[in-house]
Amino acid sequence: MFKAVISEAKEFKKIIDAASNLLDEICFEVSEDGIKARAMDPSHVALVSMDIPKEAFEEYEADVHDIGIDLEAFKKIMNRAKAKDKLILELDEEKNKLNVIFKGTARRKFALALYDVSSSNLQVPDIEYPNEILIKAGAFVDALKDADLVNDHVALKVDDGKFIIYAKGDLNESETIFEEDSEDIISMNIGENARSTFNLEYLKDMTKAASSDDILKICIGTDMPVKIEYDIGGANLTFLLAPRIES
Amino acid sequence: FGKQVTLDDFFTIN
Repeated sequence: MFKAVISEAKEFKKIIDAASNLLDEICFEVSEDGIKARAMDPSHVALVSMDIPKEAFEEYEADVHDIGIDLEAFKKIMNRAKAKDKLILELDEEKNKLNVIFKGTARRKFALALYDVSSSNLQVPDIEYPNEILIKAGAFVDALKDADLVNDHVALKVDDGKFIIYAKGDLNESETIFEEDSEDIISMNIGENARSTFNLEYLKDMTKAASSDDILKICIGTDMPVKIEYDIGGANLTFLLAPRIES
Repeated sequence: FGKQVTLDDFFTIN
Protein backbone atom coordinates (compact mmCIF):
# COMPACT_ATOMS: atom_id res chain seq x y z
CA MET A 1 0.00 0.00 0.00
CA PHE A 2 0.94 3.61 -0.40
CA LYS A 3 -0.78 6.65 1.02
CA ALA A 4 0.77 10.05 1.63
CA VAL A 5 -0.81 13.28 2.81
CA ILE A 6 0.92 16.56 2.05
CA SER A 7 -0.32 19.61 3.91
CA GLU A 8 0.40 22.03 1.06
CA ALA A 9 -0.36 20.76 -2.42
CA LYS A 10 1.39 23.83 -3.86
CA GLU A 11 4.75 22.78 -2.41
CA PHE A 12 4.51 19.37 -4.04
CA LYS A 13 3.50 21.06 -7.30
CA LYS A 14 6.85 22.87 -7.33
CA ILE A 15 8.70 19.55 -7.10
CA ILE A 16 6.69 18.08 -9.97
CA ASP A 17 7.23 21.25 -12.02
CA ALA A 18 10.99 21.04 -11.52
CA ALA A 19 11.12 17.43 -12.67
CA SER A 20 8.70 17.82 -15.55
CA ASN A 21 10.77 20.60 -17.08
CA LEU A 22 13.48 18.02 -17.76
CA LEU A 23 11.83 14.61 -17.83
CA ASP A 24 8.86 13.02 -19.62
CA GLU A 25 8.28 10.29 -17.10
CA ILE A 26 9.57 9.26 -13.72
CA CYS A 27 9.50 6.29 -11.40
CA PHE A 28 8.75 7.14 -7.78
CA GLU A 29 10.38 4.54 -5.61
CA VAL A 30 8.24 4.53 -2.49
CA SER A 31 9.21 2.74 0.67
CA GLU A 32 8.48 3.05 4.37
CA ASP A 33 11.17 5.76 4.58
CA GLY A 34 9.73 8.09 1.94
CA ILE A 35 9.76 8.70 -1.79
CA LYS A 36 12.79 8.95 -4.03
CA ALA A 37 13.26 9.25 -7.75
CA ARG A 38 16.29 9.58 -9.98
CA ALA A 39 16.29 9.97 -13.74
CA MET A 40 18.24 11.40 -16.62
CA ASP A 41 16.66 13.48 -19.35
CA PRO A 42 16.38 11.71 -22.74
CA SER A 43 19.59 13.32 -24.04
CA HIS A 44 21.59 12.32 -20.91
CA VAL A 45 22.65 15.91 -20.42
CA ALA A 46 20.83 16.34 -17.10
CA LEU A 47 20.13 14.19 -14.08
CA VAL A 48 17.33 14.84 -11.61
CA SER A 49 17.24 13.35 -8.16
CA MET A 50 14.53 13.89 -5.58
CA ASP A 51 14.28 12.65 -2.03
CA ILE A 52 11.17 13.26 -0.01
CA PRO A 53 11.58 11.74 3.45
CA LYS A 54 8.46 10.58 5.22
CA GLU A 55 8.92 13.42 7.72
CA ALA A 56 8.02 15.86 4.93
CA PHE A 57 4.49 14.43 4.87
CA GLU A 58 1.63 15.08 7.25
CA GLU A 59 0.78 11.39 7.08
CA TYR A 60 2.75 8.67 5.37
CA GLU A 61 2.31 4.96 5.07
CA ALA A 62 3.92 2.76 2.42
CA ASP A 63 5.33 -0.60 1.47
CA VAL A 64 7.86 -0.88 -1.31
CA HIS A 65 6.44 0.09 -4.73
CA ASP A 66 7.68 1.51 -8.01
CA ILE A 67 5.15 4.03 -9.26
CA GLY A 68 5.74 5.06 -12.88
CA ILE A 69 4.18 8.38 -13.81
CA ASP A 70 3.76 10.44 -16.96
CA LEU A 71 5.02 13.77 -15.68
CA GLU A 72 3.16 15.95 -18.17
CA ALA A 73 -0.16 14.45 -17.07
CA PHE A 74 0.81 14.73 -13.39
CA LYS A 75 1.88 18.35 -13.87
CA LYS A 76 -1.46 19.24 -15.49
CA ILE A 77 -3.31 17.70 -12.54
CA MET A 78 -1.07 19.47 -10.02
CA ASN A 79 -1.80 22.76 -11.80
CA ARG A 80 -5.38 22.33 -10.59
CA ALA A 81 -4.28 22.53 -6.93
CA LYS A 82 -5.67 25.49 -5.02
CA ALA A 83 -3.72 27.54 -2.52
CA LYS A 84 -5.00 25.90 0.67
CA ASP A 85 -5.54 22.40 -0.69
CA LYS A 86 -4.10 19.38 1.02
CA LEU A 87 -2.80 16.71 -1.32
CA ILE A 88 -3.43 13.02 -0.82
CA LEU A 89 -1.55 10.52 -2.97
CA GLU A 90 -2.89 7.00 -2.83
CA LEU A 91 -1.97 3.92 -4.84
CA ASP A 92 -4.93 1.91 -6.14
CA GLU A 93 -3.27 -1.42 -6.81
CA GLU A 94 -6.43 -3.05 -8.19
CA LYS A 95 -7.03 -0.43 -10.84
CA ASN A 96 -3.32 0.29 -11.30
CA LYS A 97 -3.80 4.01 -10.77
CA LEU A 98 -2.37 6.71 -8.56
CA ASN A 99 -5.20 8.61 -6.96
CA VAL A 100 -4.36 12.30 -6.68
CA ILE A 101 -6.81 13.94 -4.30
CA PHE A 102 -7.09 17.64 -3.49
CA LYS A 103 -8.81 18.29 -0.23
CA GLY A 104 -9.99 21.87 0.20
CA THR A 105 -13.53 23.16 0.36
CA ALA A 106 -14.39 20.09 -1.75
CA ARG A 107 -12.66 16.77 -2.28
CA ARG A 108 -11.47 16.48 -5.88
CA LYS A 109 -10.01 13.23 -7.09
CA PHE A 110 -8.02 12.34 -10.19
CA ALA A 111 -7.02 8.78 -11.01
CA LEU A 112 -3.71 8.88 -12.84
CA ALA A 113 -2.76 5.91 -15.05
CA LEU A 114 0.49 4.22 -14.03
CA TYR A 115 3.24 3.67 -16.57
CA ASP A 116 5.50 0.72 -16.75
CA VAL A 117 8.58 2.75 -15.89
CA SER A 118 11.00 0.59 -14.01
CA SER A 119 13.13 2.18 -11.34
CA SER A 120 16.45 3.24 -12.78
CA ASN A 121 18.59 2.41 -9.75
CA LEU A 122 20.55 5.50 -10.69
CA GLN A 123 22.71 7.01 -8.03
CA VAL A 124 23.92 10.58 -7.99
CA PRO A 125 27.64 10.06 -8.62
CA ASP A 126 29.82 11.06 -5.73
CA ILE A 127 32.01 13.64 -7.44
CA GLU A 128 34.55 15.69 -5.54
CA TYR A 129 34.24 19.34 -6.39
CA PRO A 130 36.88 22.00 -5.76
CA ASN A 131 34.27 24.73 -5.18
CA GLU A 132 30.98 24.87 -3.31
CA ILE A 133 28.85 28.00 -3.21
CA LEU A 134 25.69 28.59 -1.18
CA ILE A 135 23.72 31.38 -2.81
CA LYS A 136 20.19 32.78 -2.67
CA ALA A 137 18.21 31.32 -5.56
CA GLY A 138 16.79 34.70 -6.56
CA ALA A 139 20.23 36.19 -7.09
CA PHE A 140 21.43 33.26 -9.18
CA VAL A 141 18.26 33.22 -11.30
CA ASP A 142 18.65 36.97 -11.90
CA ALA A 143 22.20 36.42 -13.13
CA LEU A 144 20.89 33.74 -15.51
CA LYS A 145 18.28 36.21 -16.81
CA ASP A 146 21.05 38.72 -17.52
CA ALA A 147 23.04 36.07 -19.38
CA ASP A 148 19.95 35.08 -21.35
CA LEU A 149 19.98 38.52 -23.00
CA VAL A 150 23.25 37.81 -24.78
CA ASN A 151 23.51 34.07 -25.43
CA ASP A 152 21.89 30.68 -24.89
CA HIS A 153 24.79 29.36 -22.86
CA VAL A 154 26.61 30.70 -19.87
CA ALA A 155 29.92 30.21 -18.08
CA LEU A 156 29.97 29.61 -14.32
CA LYS A 157 33.36 30.65 -13.05
CA VAL A 158 35.34 30.86 -9.86
CA ASP A 159 38.06 33.44 -10.23
CA ASP A 160 40.18 34.89 -7.47
CA GLY A 161 37.69 34.00 -4.74
CA LYS A 162 34.70 35.37 -6.68
CA PHE A 163 31.76 33.51 -8.19
CA ILE A 164 31.08 34.82 -11.70
CA ILE A 165 28.23 34.17 -14.13
CA TYR A 166 29.38 35.23 -17.58
CA ALA A 167 27.86 35.14 -21.05
CA LYS A 168 29.24 36.33 -24.36
CA GLY A 169 27.27 36.69 -27.56
CA ASP A 170 28.41 37.76 -31.02
CA LEU A 171 28.12 41.38 -29.99
CA ASN A 172 27.30 41.65 -26.33
CA GLU A 173 28.45 40.33 -22.99
CA SER A 174 26.98 40.04 -19.52
CA GLU A 175 28.70 39.39 -16.22
CA THR A 176 27.48 39.05 -12.63
CA ILE A 177 30.13 38.93 -9.93
CA PHE A 178 29.42 37.69 -6.42
CA GLU A 179 32.04 38.36 -3.77
CA GLU A 180 32.16 36.35 -0.57
CA ASP A 181 30.72 39.20 1.52
CA SER A 182 27.72 39.72 -0.79
CA GLU A 183 24.31 39.57 0.90
CA ASP A 184 23.30 36.95 -1.67
CA ILE A 185 26.10 34.59 -0.69
CA ILE A 186 25.62 32.36 2.34
CA SER A 187 29.05 30.78 2.04
CA MET A 188 31.78 30.10 -0.48
CA ASN A 189 34.08 27.17 -0.12
CA ILE A 190 36.67 27.89 -2.78
CA GLY A 191 39.47 25.46 -3.61
CA GLU A 192 40.70 26.64 -7.00
CA ASN A 193 39.81 28.79 -10.00
CA ALA A 194 37.35 27.02 -12.27
CA ARG A 195 35.25 27.51 -15.37
CA SER A 196 32.55 25.42 -17.00
CA THR A 197 30.03 26.41 -19.66
CA PHE A 198 26.39 25.28 -19.63
CA ASN A 199 23.20 25.41 -21.62
CA LEU A 200 21.19 28.24 -20.11
CA GLU A 201 17.76 26.71 -20.72
CA TYR A 202 18.64 23.66 -18.59
CA LEU A 203 19.96 25.85 -15.78
CA LYS A 204 16.75 27.90 -15.85
CA ASP A 205 14.63 24.73 -15.74
CA MET A 206 16.65 23.34 -12.83
CA THR A 207 16.21 26.44 -10.73
CA LYS A 208 12.60 27.20 -11.69
CA ALA A 209 11.10 25.46 -8.64
CA ALA A 210 13.20 27.43 -6.15
CA SER A 211 11.72 30.50 -4.46
CA SER A 212 13.98 33.55 -4.40
CA ASP A 213 14.90 33.10 -0.72
CA ASP A 214 15.67 29.38 -1.09
CA ILE A 215 19.35 28.54 -0.83
CA LEU A 216 21.05 26.81 -3.75
CA LYS A 217 24.17 24.75 -3.21
CA ILE A 218 26.18 25.01 -6.43
CA CYS A 219 29.26 22.82 -6.94
CA ILE A 220 31.54 23.67 -9.84
CA GLY A 221 34.87 22.68 -11.32
CA THR A 222 36.56 23.10 -14.69
CA ASP A 223 34.80 21.36 -17.59
CA MET A 224 32.83 19.33 -15.08
CA PRO A 225 29.09 18.81 -14.63
CA VAL A 226 27.57 21.40 -12.30
CA LYS A 227 25.66 20.12 -9.28
CA ILE A 228 22.77 22.23 -8.00
CA GLU A 229 20.97 21.22 -4.86
CA TYR A 230 18.11 22.77 -2.85
CA ASP A 231 15.28 21.92 -0.50
CA ILE A 232 11.58 22.55 -1.01
CA GLY A 233 9.16 21.86 1.80
CA GLY A 234 11.34 19.17 3.38
CA ALA A 235 12.18 17.51 0.04
CA ASN A 236 15.67 17.56 -1.43
CA LEU A 237 16.18 18.21 -5.13
CA THR A 238 19.56 17.60 -6.75
CA PHE A 239 20.42 18.26 -10.39
CA LEU A 240 23.51 17.48 -12.42
CA LEU A 241 24.11 19.16 -15.76
CA ALA A 242 26.83 18.18 -18.23
CA PRO A 243 28.93 21.08 -19.58
CA ARG A 244 29.74 22.27 -23.05
CA ILE A 245 33.40 21.64 -23.75
CA GLU A 246 35.73 23.27 -26.28
CA SER A 247 36.58 20.63 -28.85
CA PHE B 1 31.61 27.88 -26.44
CA GLY B 2 32.25 24.31 -27.50
CA LYS B 3 30.18 21.20 -27.78
CA GLN B 4 27.53 19.83 -25.44
CA VAL B 5 28.73 16.59 -23.84
CA THR B 6 26.61 14.13 -21.87
CA LEU B 7 26.84 12.91 -18.29
CA ASP B 8 27.91 9.51 -19.69
CA ASP B 9 31.21 11.16 -20.61
CA PHE B 10 31.96 11.67 -16.91
CA PHE B 11 30.73 8.58 -15.17
CA THR B 12 29.14 5.29 -15.90
CA ILE B 13 25.54 5.55 -14.88
CA ASN B 14 24.25 2.02 -15.24
